Amino acid sequence: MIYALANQKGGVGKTTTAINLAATIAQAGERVLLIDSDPQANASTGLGVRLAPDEPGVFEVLLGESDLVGIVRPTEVPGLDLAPSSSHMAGAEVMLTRADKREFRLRAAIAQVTSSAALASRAAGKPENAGGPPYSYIFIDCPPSLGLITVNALVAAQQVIVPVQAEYYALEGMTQLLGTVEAVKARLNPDLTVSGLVLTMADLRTNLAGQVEAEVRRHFPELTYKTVVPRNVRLAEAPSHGLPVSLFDPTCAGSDAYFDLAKEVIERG
Amino acid sequence: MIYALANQKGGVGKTTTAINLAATIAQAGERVLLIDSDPQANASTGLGVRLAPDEPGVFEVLLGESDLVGIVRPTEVPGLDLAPSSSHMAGAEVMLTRADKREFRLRAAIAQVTSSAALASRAAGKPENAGGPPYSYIFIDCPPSLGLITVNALVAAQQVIVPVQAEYYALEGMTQLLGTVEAVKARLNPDLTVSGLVLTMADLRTNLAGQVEAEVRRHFPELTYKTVVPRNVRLAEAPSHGLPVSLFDPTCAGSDAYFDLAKEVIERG
Ligand SMILES: Nc1ncnc2c1ncn2[C@@H]1O[C@H](COP(=O)(O)OP(=O)(O)OP(=O)(O)O)[C@@H](O)[C@H]1O
Ligand SMILES: Nc1ncnc2c1ncn2[C@@H]1O[C@H](COP(=O)(O)OP(=O)(O)OP(=O)(O)O)[C@@H](O)[C@H]1O
Ligand SMILES: [Mg+2]
Ligand SMILES: [Mg+2]
Repeated sequence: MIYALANQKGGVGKTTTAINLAATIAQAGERVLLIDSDPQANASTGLGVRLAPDEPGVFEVLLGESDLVGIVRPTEVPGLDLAPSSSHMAGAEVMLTRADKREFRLRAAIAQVTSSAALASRAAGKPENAGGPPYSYIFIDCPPSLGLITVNALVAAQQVIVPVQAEYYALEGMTQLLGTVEAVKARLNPDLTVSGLVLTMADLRTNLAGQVEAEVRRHFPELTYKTVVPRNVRLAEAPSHGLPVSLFDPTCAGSDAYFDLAKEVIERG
Repeated sequence: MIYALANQKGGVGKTTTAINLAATIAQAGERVLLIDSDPQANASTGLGVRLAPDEPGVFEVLLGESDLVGIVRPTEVPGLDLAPSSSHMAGAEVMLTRADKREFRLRAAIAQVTSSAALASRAAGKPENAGGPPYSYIFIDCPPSLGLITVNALVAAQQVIVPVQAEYYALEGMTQLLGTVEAVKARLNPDLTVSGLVLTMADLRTNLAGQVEAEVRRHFPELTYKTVVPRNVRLAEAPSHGLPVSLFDPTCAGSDAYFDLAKEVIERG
């Protein structure tokens, strides 16, 4: 199953959710790939990976200069591989506008990965994966925009997970975002569905977080996950150590929340 | 003086700083214009302004379909005018790539405003403004990206104010951002300088905020403003009332911080 983590509102927890969901599901025994399609490369540095200026990353894959199979690498988390973002991806949006089949570049690249015998045999190191695809879960971290990079992720994905910060502005952008998902579903990717909305950085000591949560659940009762990720400084500290929170501080509230969220995501299927 | 509020990292306080700095300086008696160039239109809704789908906003100005003078309007704050973002600006980036003089569209639009007799005479209602330009300060809120909309703001501006969230990822993106400012300065706008970096959302009870602050001041000792904006829930609550924090809760820590920051920005000139 391929999930995009998308929301054009900035700083709502897309990267934090992508890293910690991917890591928790990998630690549960699944084979997982995390694709960092954000020019900021936060999902890459948050897992301790920084590309040298001449090393190919997701940008080169989108432009057809490199293949995804070639840039995938293991991380500190057993079972979790990463396709890192290159350091000079900032120009990707403008260069992609001129590319052929510009919305389908990431989808085509992922198809190479899922049918790669080389990656499958590496995955097959685990007996339960023998003969199957290399990954049972793929997560794509998106930049804070609804431009061509995010559209590529929405075309490549089967489901979208939307982190929603428990604050006023994050609620504002939902209509624009769900409108874009519908437009992509209608024109480019009929299989695309919204897996769910996950409330993040909720400081439940404040009225604001409670009000936003009630509002989100009122508008999207079915779609909103039960799990609410609390504001927890360990989640903000973990990336500076290049680790998901489940390795950095396994007993903190952030780890518990992402463990619960992973269970819900797997159950929704 | 024209300032852009820029940082491609999402959720670092660009909009909050743009609104509260503009409002505080307007309340000090200056004539101020806030331009919302972010498709999310957070600076607009944060001041209680929502455009109807067919109403022209900054998007139409960038595409040459409407002029800036025509979309500017007063706000709840005496002395502060707003140029709102239109609701369907999400397509702006892609459409701008094909426009003529695409990086200079906002700069040309602002030139019309600063030389507009109609706006100047409205401003002249205040005797101290008679005969001068309509605004002594213009702030441009940018989206979380380094694409064409932000480049337009960097070409239109004389100075850049960079909000830096007191967290790990926000520190990561500084090199990319300052590199983009240098590139715009070299190729498109030789007058552009960095006014300063302002630390935002600093929860000084955590080690992380202290570490990031020390790191930012070590790398950029001169550029970093003395004022640090603390994490303060009143700043997150104010936009849902369509008010800057100085009108929503004038005695809170958030108001104090933006008052101090406004003094520093005016002093740096
Ligand atoms: N639950 C949480 N509690 C505390 N801090 C958090 C939490 N989730 C994320 N953070 C921190 O908040 C900041 C924003 O989160 P993150 O970078 O994951 O958001 P994003 O949506 O990926 O941002 P962008 O839009 O820039 O891609 C980061 O510094 C991160 O470490
Ligand atoms: N000092 C602060 N204390 C508490 N909350 C804050 C503070 N500054 C901003 N916020 C809140 O944090 C969130 C992010 O801030 P804001 O939207 O201003 O950032 P931004 O950089 O403009 O985001 P984007 O990248 O999406 O444009 C908002 O919900 C805002 O209300
Ligand atoms: Mg991110
Ligand atoms: Mg903003």
